Amino acid sequence: MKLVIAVVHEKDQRHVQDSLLESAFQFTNVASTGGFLREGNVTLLIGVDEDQVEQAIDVIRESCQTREQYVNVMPPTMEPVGTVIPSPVKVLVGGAIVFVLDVERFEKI
Amino acid sequence: MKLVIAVVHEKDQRHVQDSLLESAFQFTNVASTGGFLREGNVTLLIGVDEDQVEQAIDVIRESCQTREQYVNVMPPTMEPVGTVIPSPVKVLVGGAIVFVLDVERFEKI
Amino acid sequence: MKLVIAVVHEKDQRHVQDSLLESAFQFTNVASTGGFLREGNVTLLIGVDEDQVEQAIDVIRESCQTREQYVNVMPPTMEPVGTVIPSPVKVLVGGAIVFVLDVERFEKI
Ligand SMILES: Nc1ncnc2c1ncn2[C@@H]1O[C@@H]2COP(=O)(O)O[C@H]3[C@@H](O)[C@H](n4cnc5c(N)ncnc54)O[C@@H]3COP(=O)(O)O[C@H]2[C@H]1O
Ligand SMILES: Nc1ncnc2c1ncn2[C@@H]1O[C@@H]2COP(=O)(O)O[C@H]3[C@@H](O)[C@H](n4cnc5c(N)ncnc54)O[C@@H]3COP(=O)(O)O[C@H]2[C@H]1O
Ligand SMILES: Nc1ncnc2c1ncn2[C@@H]1O[C@@H]2COP(=O)(O)O[C@H]3[C@@H](O)[C@H](n4cnc5c(N)ncnc54)O[C@@H]3COP(=O)(O)O[C@H]2[C@H]1O
Repeated sequence: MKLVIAVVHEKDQRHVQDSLLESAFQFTNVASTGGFLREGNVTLLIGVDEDQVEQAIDVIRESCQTREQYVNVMPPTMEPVGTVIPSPVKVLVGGAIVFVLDVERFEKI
Repeated sequence: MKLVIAVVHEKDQRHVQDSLLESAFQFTNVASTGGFLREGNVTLLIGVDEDQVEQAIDVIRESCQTREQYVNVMPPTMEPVGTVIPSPVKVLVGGAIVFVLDVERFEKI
Repeated sequence: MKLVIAVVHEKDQRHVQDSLLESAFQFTNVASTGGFLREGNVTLLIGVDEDQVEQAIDVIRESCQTREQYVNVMPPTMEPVGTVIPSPVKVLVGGAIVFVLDVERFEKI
């Protein structure tokens, strides 16, 4: 058993969940926010058999697109805003971040 | 140190938490939703010593009951709903899903 | 790759996040609540290279302070409150709880 933890962009959330369901994966959704942009995203906990890890990652890859986003980013130390005019920075968002962890023991009670 | 991650049904949440406290387990609650039914549940993060894993799972098992629930499930591809009349499907809910992960390092700051 | 899971007190949350960003760590925030006090706190998921674990823990340690808090704690079995007058108990809060887990596989999609 492995635990796949995937952080997915809010815009891709619906598509990823539907694709996982169609491939008969079971999972749990946890609302989360990004550390840098502080925008809402979703963290999926997906317990899978070892031989399904590859397929789970493929399903996630096919339903997430990377896109460019312009953001006004204030460095953490710039509060209060006042006179500073933030210059937009282009960041790539979307896609997904995937961690695969080993599960020593799995119980379905 | 092991990290027990338990996904518990909303109806059992209160009972499981009280039982864990009575057995002097420390834990953190994370609100979550099920992938299939999209109903609210709770994901517990319980850091325990290796020799307490068995007891933690027993406490969870004793406070969760499995029950039948009839749900109208629309397959993900059936949107918009319109003319389709979903037929109720009987699923077993309740109980809990438990993952035990190895913790390489634990710090209490 | 390691996954650092840190449960941080609500009062230290802002400081820890800013310090992690200043040290160029990437992370995801998950809202959570304490099992015992049931107060809001935050669970940070921080994926780091193996050689950065020490630094990540140092950043967390420097931004969390432990403080004393008086709480009225009703033992779980004391509901409804009615005639019982809870006597305040002094607990130490703040600081952080840190779990370091091994990541078998990391993908940035
Ligand atoms: N210091 C910095 N300077 C310039 N640009 C920066 C930056 N930190 C992040 N970014 C950019 O901003 C995007 C959103 O990051 P955020 O932390 O809000 O949202 C993140 C975070 O919630 C999560 N994430 C990424 N790496 C992580 C890690 N190592 N551990 C835990 N969560 C991670 O995945 C979301 C998307 O990450 P992704 O890398 O695709 O996309 C990132 C990245 O392109
Ligand atoms: N494709 C499908 N077809 C028919 N019935 C289906 C189904 N997928 C799920 N079910 C049924 O619906 C119940 C609720 O699933 P849900 O995903 O909402 O809520 C799940 C989910 O949040 C979590 N969970 C279960 N297995 C998981 C896994 N492998 N990884 C992560 N979370 C899991 O535990 C909750 C309860 O799961 P449990 O198995 O007791 O109960 C499941 C199962 O009996
Ligand atoms: N049975 C009990 N009797 C008397 N005092 C008790 C107690 N259980 C907890 N406390 C005290 O109350 C503080 C808050 O605990 P809480 O569970 O709300 O909030 C906890 C919980 O969310 C998390 N946490 C602590 N240990 C954990 C563990 N082993 N696994 C998962 N989460 C943990 O970190 C937060 C802060 O924990 P910390 O130990 O610094 O601080 C704890 C501790 O000093």
